[in-house]
Amino acid sequence: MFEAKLTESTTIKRVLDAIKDLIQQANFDCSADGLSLQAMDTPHVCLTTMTLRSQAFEVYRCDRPLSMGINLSSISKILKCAASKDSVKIVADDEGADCAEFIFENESADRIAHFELKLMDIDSEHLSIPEDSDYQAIISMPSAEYRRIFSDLSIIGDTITIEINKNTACFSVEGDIGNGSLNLAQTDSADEKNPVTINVKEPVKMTFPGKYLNTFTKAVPISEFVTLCLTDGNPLAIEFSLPDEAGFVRYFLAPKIDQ
Amino acid sequence: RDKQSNLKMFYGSE
Repeated sequence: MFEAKLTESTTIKRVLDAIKDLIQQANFDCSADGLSLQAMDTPHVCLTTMTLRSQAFEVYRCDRPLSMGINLSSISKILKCAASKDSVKIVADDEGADCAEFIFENESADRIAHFELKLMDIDSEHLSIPEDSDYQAIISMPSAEYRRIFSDLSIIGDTITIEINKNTACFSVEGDIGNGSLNLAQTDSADEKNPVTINVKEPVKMTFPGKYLNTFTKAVPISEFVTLCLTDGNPLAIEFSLPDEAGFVRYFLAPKIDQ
Repeated sequence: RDKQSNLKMFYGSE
């Protein structure tokens, strides 16, 4: 038996919004620790991982691990039927269930909606990502700042370079109409409202596709802050953490390389 | 000038 109840549908709605433009379908792996998924986009440029830890749920029961193959567009359609303050309960049989049940209940518990989502058999490839990579540079910034930087720059062109030196990050773009750049310095005071922190072991300069960096802005509502981790020649890791260590959405983006 | 790499160049299958 798998049973998981979220107090408010907002949590899962936001998480799905953050991933549904990158992947069409994925296996939601349920274990005693929580709900997680890993999936790549078709051209293998971006890997998305998501975890909702068991403590994110008001009720969480997973007697034995199961994998639910879900079409992201279908689950999003069903979750549109939940008001943001409605609770969401997901129930599935752990013995080869062919559908998962979604129950939405309003705050006063006098309106209860039931939906069944058909599950799919998805043959997915799991990639092994190093857990604690020793990154050369890590930058943390308000997620609203992330949105502004990459929605602005990706309008100019799709080749975005991130260069991080001591205390400064430079984001630049080259496009058909021209180019642009933006420098962001580490904020001085620790009690600054919207801090930018930059940790550099070694300066790093890498180029990434702007289309993806802009798509990741869909995760901004999840978290007040975002962390970008870079190592020369390796995929960029971007993390949006849910409050109270309830989980996260992470993206791994393959760099553009010199030919 | 730049070529888009893909993740399979960096991460192996589990």
